[in-house]
Amino acid sequence: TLQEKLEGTFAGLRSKGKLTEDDIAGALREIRLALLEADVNFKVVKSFVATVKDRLADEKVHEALQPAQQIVKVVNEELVALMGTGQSKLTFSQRGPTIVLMAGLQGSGKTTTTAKLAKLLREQDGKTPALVACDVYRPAAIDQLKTVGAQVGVPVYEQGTDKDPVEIAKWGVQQATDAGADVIIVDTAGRLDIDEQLMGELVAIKKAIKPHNVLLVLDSMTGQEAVSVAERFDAAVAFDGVILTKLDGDARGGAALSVKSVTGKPIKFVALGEQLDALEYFHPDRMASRILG
Amino acid sequence: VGAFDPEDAATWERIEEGLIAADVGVTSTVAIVERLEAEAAAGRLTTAQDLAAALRRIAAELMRTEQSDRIDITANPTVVMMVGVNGTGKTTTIGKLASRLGAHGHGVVVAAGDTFRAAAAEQLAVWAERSGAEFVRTHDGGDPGAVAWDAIEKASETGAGVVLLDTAGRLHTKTNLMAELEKVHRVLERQLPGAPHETLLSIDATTGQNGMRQAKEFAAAVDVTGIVLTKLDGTSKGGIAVAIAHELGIPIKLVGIGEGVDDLQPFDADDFLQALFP
Ligand SMILES: Nc1nc2c(ncn2[C@@H]2O[C@H](COP(=O)(O)OP(=O)(O)OP(=O)(O)O)[C@@H](O)[C@H]2O)c(=O)[nH]1
Ligand SMILES: Nc1nc2c(ncn2[C@@H]2O[C@H](COP(=O)(O)OP(=O)(O)OP(=O)(O)O)[C@@H](O)[C@H]2O)c(=O)[nH]1
Ligand SMILES: [Mg+2]
Ligand SMILES: [Mg+2]
Repeated sequence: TLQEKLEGTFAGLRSKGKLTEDDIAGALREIRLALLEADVNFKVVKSFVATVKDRLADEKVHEALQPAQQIVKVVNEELVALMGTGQSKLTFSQRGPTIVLMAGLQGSGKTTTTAKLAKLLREQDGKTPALVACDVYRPAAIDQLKTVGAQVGVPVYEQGTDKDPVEIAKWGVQQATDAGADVIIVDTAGRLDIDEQLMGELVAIKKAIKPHNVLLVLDSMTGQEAVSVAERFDAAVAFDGVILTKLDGDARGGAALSVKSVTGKPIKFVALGEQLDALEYFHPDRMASRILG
Repeated sequence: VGAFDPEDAATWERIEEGLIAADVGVTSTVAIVERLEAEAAAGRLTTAQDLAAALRRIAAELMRTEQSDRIDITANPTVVMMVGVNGTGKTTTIGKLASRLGAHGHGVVVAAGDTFRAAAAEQLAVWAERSGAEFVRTHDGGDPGAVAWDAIEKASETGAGVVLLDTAGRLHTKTNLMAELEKVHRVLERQLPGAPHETLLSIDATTGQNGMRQAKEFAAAVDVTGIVLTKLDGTSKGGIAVAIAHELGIPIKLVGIGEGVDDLQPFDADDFLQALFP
């Protein structure tokens, strides 16, 4: 752990009593390494370490009885502060059904998460959800959403793969509304943030259905590019929050910190498995200690 | 622009950051920078072009592995097993491979070894049909080992030269799922000496340092012979593949550059490194 590494760095300090500037610099290097290994974006790491350096000086940590412990405490607090501010719950509509639009890179977990979110909202918030299948590109994508929709007992509205996803979205939302759904979750095809045509399609879908929530589904193992991917999705569709997936693995998930730090958008949910009940509200303190390692 | 000043600390910081930004990771970044510093100290780098060329050359040297970076399909039939973490592009890669091999006159059997995920077999069936390959599957929840077995049976029946076996995505941290993968591997070995001739691990180019964990654990479970680096058409440079080749000695064999049937290329170190260090 970071604390063990720092204790190792300060191992020869028993006699000295106080940490020198070199000791603090060594500690900051360890913190930087830990965050880079955790996939936090290097620019975010740079400004984060600068913040920590100031706080360590303010706290006079060089005089602390347990400096390693004190430093880790400060780092943890700063991580939680960075990730904790921001609404975790979804925005629900004041009148008419709540519309949720799922977006993200290929393979990040959108289709699976769409079904999980429907299940969570029904069980925890007593909602009556419906799903809309707007991925007309990936082979058997609609089949996949219909299967997971059935597994969670939620209707799936689809029009096959020959229609325009924007039209399907509009039609699906209308159908679901008429059928009495009060939450409508729209699954979309995975797309690259640099694909102009597909990003244009996403913008058009958003314009057509006016969602109350646009959620970026982000794989927790994403590396340094998480920042620019998130920035491009944000510029295109101003997403409201992030769902971080595959956290049942051992990816440290630094991408979460990077995205929150750069876009200001909160992590709303974390996905912790392939089963359809594996979705939880986000806890910043748990994420902070995971990133620190 | 133009001159490279090896005495300038800011320049070295930018070089390091460039490597980190490409997901090369700290360990391989240090290895590359040490060699670069040696070349700079020897006076061999004076311009920015010298620097870029040196970076490409050093990275190429570090990425060189004992294993071939080509797929070997000389065995008859050749069995290729596709493994990797969820959503990294296994099924799509098999679809592309089936089409490419079919176009080169090989009889191909495509086997739906993912018996777990919703519509997994249906997804692969579409790809098999597109390439004209034979398709083998079982019922949902069936035994992937049985699919592997049936696929090799089908190949000997039809004289197909290549078997492409898809497997379910799985996190390397799940012991039971990794054990299942080892079991499928053993089924192949027992049924056909030498099989699987290639075990390809799909690594998403957007993956950060967890890619090292993935490669390590999958290689420990099923002797990975090569990496398919997918989604390189995105903005991620796939630097994690540099670290995997350098630190684990596993070669990149194929590169995925899109979602279409033709978007698969044999790995070309020069192209890859040119994009990484322009
Ligand atoms: N272990 C684990 N696997 C997950 C999680 N979420 C999704 N998956 C798996 O990740 C893979 C991709 O999930 P999908 O739902 O198909 O992803 P997608 O974003 O819809 O993919 P595209 O539509 O192709 O962009 C599947 O194998 C899922 O079962 C998770 O939280 N943990
Ligand atoms: N842009 C791009 N997308 C890709 C590439 N390879 C695969 N994909 C997309 O990534 C998503 C996941 O691909 P799959 O083939 O389903 O991945 P998988 O590893 O089989 O997924 P699981 O079986 O669920 O673990 C799909 O939307 C593919 O179209 C690639 O090289 N580039
Ligand atoms: Mg999907
Ligand atoms: Mg698959």
